[in-house]
Amino acid sequence: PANNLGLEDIIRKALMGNLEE
Amino acid sequence: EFTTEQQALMRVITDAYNKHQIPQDVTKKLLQDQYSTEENFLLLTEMATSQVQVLVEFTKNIPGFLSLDREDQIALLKGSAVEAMFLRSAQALNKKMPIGHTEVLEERIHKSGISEEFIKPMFNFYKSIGELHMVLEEQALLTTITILTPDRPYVKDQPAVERLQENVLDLLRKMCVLHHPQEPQYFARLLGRLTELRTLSHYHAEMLASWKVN
Repeated sequence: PANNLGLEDIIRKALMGNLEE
Repeated sequence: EFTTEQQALMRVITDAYNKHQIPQDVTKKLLQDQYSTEENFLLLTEMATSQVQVLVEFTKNIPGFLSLDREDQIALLKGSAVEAMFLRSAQALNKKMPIGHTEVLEERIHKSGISEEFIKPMFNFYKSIGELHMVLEEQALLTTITILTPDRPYVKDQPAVERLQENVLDLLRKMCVLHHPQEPQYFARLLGRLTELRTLSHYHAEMLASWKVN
């Protein structure tokens, strides 16, 4: 996550995973 | 004295913190053969990505977090990721490691292409965390307090976050009295580290920029 966009992508993806579960 | 709710809160947070750690296959790579600066960059980037994923998994377990507004959840995680990462690294580097491992890790960071001017305050911070000799519960609660910081950019419902953070602050304060009865200033010292963390995080963007250039 070398920039904020990358960081936000990783966070969103990790959070959404929870929704799908 | 801890209320029943506080005992439950502590158990949930500590269990989640203990459960969600960086996978061993990722950390093992750090101790393998020598890498070039480019490979070091990629490896540390992979570590950082893993740290963020672990942070999110841990955060999902904090009671009340998933009830917050979805965009506020993102804002809190985005605002605290770097600080939580520094905290987790500090705890990892202060653990007792087999002989030689600390040196390998430190050498890797020194050879990563990050400017020395940024590395020094980072290691100073790691050392100051080590001197606190925190128990696992305190580490977990301090990380939770960092995540639940209401004044991060773009957080809309600050009072809701503040309420969650206050519960954890109260719990940590009681924990400090219990575990460090001889040190009445211990709780204040822990909170002082959070201020130090903010400063480190502030320089993080500059650090990344210098890293890329190098």
